[in-house]
Amino acid sequence: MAQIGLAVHGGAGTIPAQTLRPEVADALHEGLRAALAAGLLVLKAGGPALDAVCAAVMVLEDDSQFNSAHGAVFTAAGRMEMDAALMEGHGRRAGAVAGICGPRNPILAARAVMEASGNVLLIGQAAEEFARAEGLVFMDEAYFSTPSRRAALALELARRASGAPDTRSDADRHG
Amino acid sequence: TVGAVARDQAGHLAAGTSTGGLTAKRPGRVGDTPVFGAGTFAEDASCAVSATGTGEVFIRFTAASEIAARVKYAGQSLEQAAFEVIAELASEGGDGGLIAIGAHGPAVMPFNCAGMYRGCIGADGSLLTAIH
Repeated sequence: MAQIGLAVHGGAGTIPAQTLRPEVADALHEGLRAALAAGLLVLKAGGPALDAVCAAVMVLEDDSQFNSAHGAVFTAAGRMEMDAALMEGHGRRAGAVAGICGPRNPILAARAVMEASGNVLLIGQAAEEFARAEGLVFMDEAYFSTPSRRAALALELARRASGAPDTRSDADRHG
Repeated sequence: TVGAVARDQAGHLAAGTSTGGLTAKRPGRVGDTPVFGAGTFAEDASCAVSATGTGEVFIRFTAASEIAARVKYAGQSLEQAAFEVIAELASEGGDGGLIAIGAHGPAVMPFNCAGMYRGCIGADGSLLTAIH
């Protein structure tokens, strides 16, 4: 029997140590621990790595602190476009979705693509329709947005309009 | 962007990544998350990887499969391959980090920016999390 293993991430960037308030840091640690606990439960019960990964990612998708699903950032057009991917090392099965907004857990849409579409990657509205046909839970757009992400968009668009230099790191923009 | 990598009792690996993209991105822009071999990858013979950062660079340099190739063909440890690839990406403008796990041993979580929200389970089952 192999030794089980699990890791999670919630994004990277210039996370300012000096201004990260203790209560904010504590909440982030708590969110990461909740994801680990969900994945570990599956692995300890002898479940497959695929299920453990889905369980952990779903916890992070449901947590508005992290940039995915509930808490996703906005595009320049003020909409949200989410991407998700899942791959299994045993046989290299893979499924992904891109440019979607609707499924509460995009990682489950990626899994549906892997298990039920015969494809590897589906995009946009057709991917949303496929996920709906597979019975996934959908949410209104309002569920995914948060005031802090909307404020970040307004700030970035104002910066672009003013021509001020972009001082954020790439990881910040992407993380 | 969020992600997870796992190894189960049968020794099988898996990787998953999910993202909202980047703030004020061009509509239609897709980063490395759904590009297999860039932001997400899993192969029992080498490793499982989930990345977060400058998607365009992680795609162009096929970050995840680069790590897998070094493990499989160059005989590098997962730690050496992952840390070297992340360091090389930094010099190409690829800020960010990744988590990876192999057929044996602990997960690795390298990053080349100030911090990465990350966590893993220790050998004793403890939940370890970090930011910087």
